[in-house]
Amino acid sequence: LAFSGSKDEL
Amino acid sequence: MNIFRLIGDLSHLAAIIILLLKIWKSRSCAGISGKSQILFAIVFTTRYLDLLTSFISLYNTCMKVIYIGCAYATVYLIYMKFRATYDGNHDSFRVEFLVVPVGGLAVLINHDFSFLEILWTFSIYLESVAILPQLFMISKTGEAETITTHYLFCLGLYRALYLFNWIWRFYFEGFFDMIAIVAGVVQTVLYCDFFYLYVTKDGKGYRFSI
Repeated sequence: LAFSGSKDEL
Repeated sequence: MNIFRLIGDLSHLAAIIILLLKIWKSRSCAGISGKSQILFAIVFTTRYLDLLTSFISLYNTCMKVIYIGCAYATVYLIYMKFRATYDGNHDSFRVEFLVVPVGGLAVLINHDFSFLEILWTFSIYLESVAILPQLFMISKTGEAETITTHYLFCLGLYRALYLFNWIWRFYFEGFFDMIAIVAGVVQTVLYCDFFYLYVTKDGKGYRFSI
């Protein structure tokens, strides 16, 4: 599971 | 960035601007839940604290600043400038029933037990239910103006498009974020009943029940 991976999303 | 994500972001932006313009042009926030708007302001504030710690892209930074700015502008219009038109009696959803459990869940289920990460997780969970005071208000008064239904449609469409974005990212990037996905599914499901009414009533203002 990618950690903090969706921070590029809004 | 893929097409679902981009259209989703633009749909989100459209929703925010539709609401601001509706209130500004009509000089009234009748039918709008101030509580939902406060929750969205909290959502953006707690999620975009990384503006202070990391730079992702010009697009990312600009959109975050616009979302936060518009959210606070909306709250200002409802509770300050046009507060005489705010229908507080019908905006009676108990937000503590959302914020407290969501806060507890963010502390329990997160990717990393750190301050910023827990606030980010809190914002994801809170966003998924932040529209409930608005839907509750509409169900209580039994009606929504046409422009308000357009606002809700754009807001729901945004999260539905994000689901397609995550499917895309899973297949083409092998990426997924379970917290965002589960919360996103919950958020989208909350709009389903509304989507059905919006489409079948052709987006006209209507008497509305949930």
